[in-house]
Amino acid sequence: MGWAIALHGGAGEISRSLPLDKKQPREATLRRCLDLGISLLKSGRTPLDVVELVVRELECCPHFNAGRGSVLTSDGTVEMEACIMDGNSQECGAVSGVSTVVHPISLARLVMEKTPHMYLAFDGAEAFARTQGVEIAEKSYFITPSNQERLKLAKQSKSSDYNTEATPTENEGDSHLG
Amino acid sequence: TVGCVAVDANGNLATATSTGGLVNKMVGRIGDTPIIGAGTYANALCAVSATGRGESIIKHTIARDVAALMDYKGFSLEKASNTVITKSPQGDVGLIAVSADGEVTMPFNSTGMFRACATQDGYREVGIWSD
Repeated sequence: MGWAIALHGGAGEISRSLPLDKKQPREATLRRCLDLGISLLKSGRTPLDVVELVVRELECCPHFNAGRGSVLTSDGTVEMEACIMDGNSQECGAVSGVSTVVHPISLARLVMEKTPHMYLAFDGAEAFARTQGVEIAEKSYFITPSNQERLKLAKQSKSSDYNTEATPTENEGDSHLG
Repeated sequence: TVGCVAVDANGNLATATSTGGLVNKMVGRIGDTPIIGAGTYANALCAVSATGRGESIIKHTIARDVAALMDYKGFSLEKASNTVITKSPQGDVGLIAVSADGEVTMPFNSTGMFRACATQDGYREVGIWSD
């Protein structure tokens, strides 16, 4: 028995021809977040703290589909989801449809710890975020030029990700799932 | 999607997942990995965070199935995770998981998965594709 940690930044159609400018920053973020998690575990932080803090870092990376850098809806908006769960107590919290919360994972933890519920969505989740004083940002903070281009390409190819697989060429080898 | 699972030296487990969903999804769509039991689940045996096509992950209750196979069939973390990934729609699903014993696994059936892990005994891995 000993500590262990794993993290991911999404799965899907990731072409082996993924350009270096898309591959390197993601690998660097994975390494940095792994080091952060190891450091937190070694310092005695609880696993619940560790997973929240690591995911917060991943949410800050515009190259991953969460927080800043989230992909866009058909209307060009951002609607994020997050969930956190403690193994021993099996307490959990989740949010969906948040559009201005910088760290949805921390809002999910607040749902778990500060409400009698375990899942808040859309206007209710946004209103709860305001009562908790969590960090809020303009919607433009979350939207990257890269994701605007991806939405444009998806609309041009009439793909919704549900039933049309973009080729690696169409999406520059980037995953469009997960 | 991003996610993290962790276990401390005392076997305490936790999981977290966060996502923006799918490109060009309908406004109001809920249906990705941060659904409790579907793409994110933890109990006293393991902690799991999944990634991939949300609708598949929800329909197949990926994260909860890993825990259930360990609980009801006595599978190891690796066997339970591989069983779930093998039986999931091909190309749609990946997951990361740790057990209370400090095991770690990161299987996927898609082309790739951005992933990293480390254990107390010094093992460390950062990868994208299967090799």
